Amino acid sequence: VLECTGITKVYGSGAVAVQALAGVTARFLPGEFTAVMGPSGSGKTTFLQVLAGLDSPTSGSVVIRGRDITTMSDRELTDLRRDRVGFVFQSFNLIPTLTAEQNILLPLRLARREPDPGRLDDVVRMLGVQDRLDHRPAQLSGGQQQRVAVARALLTRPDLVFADEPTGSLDLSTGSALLDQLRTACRTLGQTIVMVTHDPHAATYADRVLLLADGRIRQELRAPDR
Amino acid sequence: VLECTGITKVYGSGAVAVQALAGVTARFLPGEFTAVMGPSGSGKTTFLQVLAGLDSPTSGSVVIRGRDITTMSDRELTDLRRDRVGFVFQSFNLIPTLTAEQNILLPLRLARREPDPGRLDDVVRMLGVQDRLDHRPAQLSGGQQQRVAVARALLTRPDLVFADEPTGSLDLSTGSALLDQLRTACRTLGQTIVMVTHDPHAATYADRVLLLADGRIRQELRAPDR
Ligand SMILES: Nc1ncnc2c1ncn2[C@@H]1O[C@H](COP(=O)(O)OP(=O)(O)OP(=O)(O)O)[C@@H](O)[C@H]1O
Ligand SMILES: Nc1ncnc2c1ncn2[C@@H]1O[C@H](COP(=O)(O)OP(=O)(O)OP(=O)(O)O)[C@@H](O)[C@H]1O
Ligand SMILES: [Mg+2]
Ligand SMILES: [Mg+2]
Repeated sequence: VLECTGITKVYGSGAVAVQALAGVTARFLPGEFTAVMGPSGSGKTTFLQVLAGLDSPTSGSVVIRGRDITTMSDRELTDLRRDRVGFVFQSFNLIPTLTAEQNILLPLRLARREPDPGRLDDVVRMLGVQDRLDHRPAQLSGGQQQRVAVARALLTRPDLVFADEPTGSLDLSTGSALLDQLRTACRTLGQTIVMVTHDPHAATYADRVLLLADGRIRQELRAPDR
Repeated sequence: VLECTGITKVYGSGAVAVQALAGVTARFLPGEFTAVMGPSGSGKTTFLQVLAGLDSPTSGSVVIRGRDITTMSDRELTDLRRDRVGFVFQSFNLIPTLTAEQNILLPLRLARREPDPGRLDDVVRMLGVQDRLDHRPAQLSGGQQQRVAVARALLTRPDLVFADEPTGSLDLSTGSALLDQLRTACRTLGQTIVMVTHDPHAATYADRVLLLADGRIRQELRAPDR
């Protein structure tokens, strides 16, 4: 459902150029849960942003459901992301002036679709933020903000979910519950999940782990039974 | 060097009041490294902000070097924080328009003190951000931003260091190196460190762990040899 070939990404130019990705090729199947791990600064966030069409690679192609997104117009890309992609950002990117509930519903409103109140209720209860819906981000703890960002990404059940360290601000039991829900969404809804994590425990919920270092995939690890 | 007695903190009022802290009493000694753990939303960030004088408690007192900070004027509190306290925020709070280096030097500049170039160089190399000093926060990875925030807090070797999940965005080896440096600063410089963490591995670097739940300290754990 998603593949990338020969992705490179260079930031800046000349003496201060940073080669964030140096040739990455990968395929992601329906229902597959992939973890991406690697040292700080190895290119994981850049990788996710290029795969999700939030940033363009310097070279290489990204194909989603048969279409090369690197050649799409801005308009087509925006529509595709709105309909097919959920993204949990490493620093959450919540709108400070909106409440938690408004933040969660925002992508749906932008798509001019009606929220399904039953679905909203399920998602917020699943993430344990049901009694913080009228708080703004500044009135939430770090872990509550993170869970609101996850709810926003999962609400519409998008085909592709990109999660950049979704349990980084959560205690072990809240984080494990979230990872369980992600894995279930893969199994039962056929969603494709790509999750960056620094936490080896979180990686155990995935079907495979891609190890990134210096902008390249060094190794792919798979548990024996998957 | 630091103690708090009967700290409560209520946000909001009436039907939407949130009791973030419900009576916390604790003492912190020179050279002591304390970890604070607990579920998401249990009051850890609120606790740190009250201890550091960044927020005022609803009731109770906080005494730093014999002075009750809850009765200080804003001016005295600002001076005390500037001279005695380093704070690493859960969401870093870097200034987006300044470079990494400018962010790290900012507290010193505000105190109208001259940076010691040797000290700056030591701190940035210790945290591995020496070749990102002219990047602005948006041009840094999540873990690099976190390390810049830590450098800013440690530069002046303050007596009291409050760190809100300082390794949340770091891979295991970068995080372990940082924790090692924090522990060394306690042992050799006599700094007092209070670190919120969700990571049990990070807690092993501390002398003791305070477990917070529902705004109270439930338990104190100490390793046998400390
Ligand atoms: N300005 C505010 N107004 C209302 N409630 C608030 C405000 N700030 C925090 N809270 C609430 O106070 C409680 C404690 O928040 P705090 O940020 O201290 O938790 P925490 O233990 O640091 O959590 P985490 O591990 O998720 O960072 C949370 O339930 C939060 O929703
Ligand atoms: N806009 C930019 N301009 C210049 N360099 C950048 C920019 N954005 C990122 N970088 C650099 O690209 C490299 C990869 O960054 P990226 O955010 O992908 O790392 P990461 O693996 O997600 O790290 P972390 O685990 O710390 O979040 C880093 O060395 C970073 O400094
Ligand atoms: Mg990142
Ligand atoms: Mg917190």
